Amino acid sequence: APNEPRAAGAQAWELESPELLEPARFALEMYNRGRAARTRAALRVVRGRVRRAGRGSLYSLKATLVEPPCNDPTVCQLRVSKKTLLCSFEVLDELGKHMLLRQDCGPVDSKITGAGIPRDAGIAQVRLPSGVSPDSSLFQLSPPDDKNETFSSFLPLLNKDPLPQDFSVKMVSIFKDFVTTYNRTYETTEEARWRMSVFANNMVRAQKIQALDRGTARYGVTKFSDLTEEEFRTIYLNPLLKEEPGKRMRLAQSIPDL
Amino acid sequence: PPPEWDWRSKGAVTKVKDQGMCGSCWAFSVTGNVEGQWFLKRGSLLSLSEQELLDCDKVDKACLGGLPSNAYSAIRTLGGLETEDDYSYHGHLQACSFSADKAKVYINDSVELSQNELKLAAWLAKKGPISVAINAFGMQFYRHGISHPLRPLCSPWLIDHAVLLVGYGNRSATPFWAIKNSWGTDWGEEGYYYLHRGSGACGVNIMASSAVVD
Repeated sequence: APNEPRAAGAQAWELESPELLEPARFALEMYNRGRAARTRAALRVVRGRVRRAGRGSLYSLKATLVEPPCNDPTVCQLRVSKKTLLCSFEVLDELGKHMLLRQDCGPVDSKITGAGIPRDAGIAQVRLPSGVSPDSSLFQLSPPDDKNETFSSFLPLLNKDPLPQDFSVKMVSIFKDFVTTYNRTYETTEEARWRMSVFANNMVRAQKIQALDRGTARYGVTKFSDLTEEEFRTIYLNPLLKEEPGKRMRLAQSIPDL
Repeated sequence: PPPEWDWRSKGAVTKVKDQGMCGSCWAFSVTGNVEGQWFLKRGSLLSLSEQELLDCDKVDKACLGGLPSNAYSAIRTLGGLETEDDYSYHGHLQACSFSADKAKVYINDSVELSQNELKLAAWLAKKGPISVAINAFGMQFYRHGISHPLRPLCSPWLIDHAVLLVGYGNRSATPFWAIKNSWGTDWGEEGYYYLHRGSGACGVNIMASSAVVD
């Protein structure tokens, strides 16, 4: 495998646009993958920086994309139909091979709600069963029938639209369990509803992570399950580790054969 | 290196702590390492103050993040670390109230360790727990077991969390690192995270470092 990035020695350089075009074009190609020609988004503006180490370069791009006018009603309602999108991409170029490590797009004029997350940021809205609203009575603890930590049993239901009744009922039940286990309180019904939709979306994400893991790990509900990825990253993680080189330290001697 | 090792069973690791809603993992990774180094050199296990680093390490950014290499340097400049009891954790930035005469622990230097995981295991077994930084992909939903994400999903280029290697071994033929996290005992395996060993998973080998106590 090519040299690993030595985060400690890597600098991030602001780039003039010509050098950005190739990684930006790759990111746009990934973004448009699977779309018919006339429905593809176009790149309007891109800026960014690169961190080089070993034989690799990591491009952190901020790009403005323009979605074409949507004239297929069956598609519009599904996809984020906002015209202009602000995207951040992380594109790794190792030995001339590009890899899209991260893509995060949101409408430029998103309406911010609740915990500062765009209302239409593509979160799966969980429809509650009719007559059930997430008020306090909702959260009387009735442990869900399946304690299965990765809820793989309900995922196939997700593919149907509209979501079937038992998906929502199951989701409400699991969410109640979460709220009680981790002693969550939400200020308003709207916040509770929003958190439940984030929770539902996160369960799908956890299931995907589970499917792609090659170890023996199990993923599912944790005390962070009602946080969006953005909130979790902002509150609990430490992006400085990849951005700043930090003080150089001398290399320790290896341990002689024991 | 020995086939397996665990500093928890040798008294070199304090209890799992909780950084709360603050990006101070870098401070917990460093205090965990210094606690181990002090234990190996002086024989006493002291729980050390992260709040001192949040408040008094002016190079790093408290809850907005920091780097272990800067933190080691700050500990040397300050003159040492106070204990958790004397300078307790509040999870947000405060005015620095460090007093040198209350410092119970000092360090003489800090070193960067090899990126070779076999050498890291040998170093850990001989010299103590290691401060590392990883890509935290999937950790939001991690419950237990040995995590081994696909490399593009957990790229060593996107490191965003600092933790502490306290041991290593194999579980039914799967090699792992035992990692002390700082998200409380109600996350993961009683606060611990198990990550595949030997494949550079999530960049675990990229930023390994340690304090030096002479």
